[in-house]
Amino acid sequence: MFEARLVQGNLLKKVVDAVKDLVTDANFDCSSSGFTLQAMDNSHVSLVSLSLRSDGFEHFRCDRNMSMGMSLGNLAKILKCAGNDDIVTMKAADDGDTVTFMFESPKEDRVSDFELKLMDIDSEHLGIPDTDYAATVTLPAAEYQRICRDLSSIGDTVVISATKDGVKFSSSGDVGTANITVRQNTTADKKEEQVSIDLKEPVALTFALRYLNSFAKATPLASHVSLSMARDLPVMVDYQISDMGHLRFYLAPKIED
Amino acid sequence: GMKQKSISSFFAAK
Repeated sequence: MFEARLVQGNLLKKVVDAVKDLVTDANFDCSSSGFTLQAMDNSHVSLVSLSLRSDGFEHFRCDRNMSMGMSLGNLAKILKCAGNDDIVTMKAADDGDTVTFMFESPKEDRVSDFELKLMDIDSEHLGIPDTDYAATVTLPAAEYQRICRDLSSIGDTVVISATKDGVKFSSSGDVGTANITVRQNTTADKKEEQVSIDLKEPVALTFALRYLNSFAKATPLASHVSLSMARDLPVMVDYQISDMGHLRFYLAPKIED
Repeated sequence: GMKQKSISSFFAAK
């Protein structure tokens, strides 16, 4: 059987809210090492990769590797019924066709359980190669969200270019053009405002803003987000989930025809 | 013009 108890239950809610608009149905894979999900969006332009390590759960038991297909919309509906401070426990039998979510209030005065029907989902797993990225910028997650939102009002695509001067986000459209540059700032008073840039070589890539905007729905998960880029390769947008794992998005670039 | 690549053209199926 599978059983996992997460004291910070709202973390699961944040994860599902971050991906449910991008991915409709997905398989959650459970093994003794943890709880993972890999899924492409409907147009196969981006890839979501979630990893929650077993040691990040208060209790984790998985006797047999299993894949649980869920409608993320339905899962979000169920998780919405959990209190913000509730402890969430997931349970599934090896051969069952449901997964149960149990919500316990911190004061232990309210317990509820919701059963979600599992579904058969055909999904192919993609191998994500280890990449030597040319540039990685780590910036406040709220700042990334703001950049994507602001540029979306100007154009549909963004050119992200990393040079020694900083990382520039440029967009253009009917309205005009916009450029936003973030520079390294590791001495900001508050740690949550710090920006760090790791540049091995200059790189510039073009991406569809609607996907980058969608990834920003993960903002509540982490104080910072990292964007890693290499020439002619998908960008990796990485939200670290403290003490547990990560939620990563990969977006294929637009390339000159 | 720019052409949108698909993610599976970069990451092969396992």
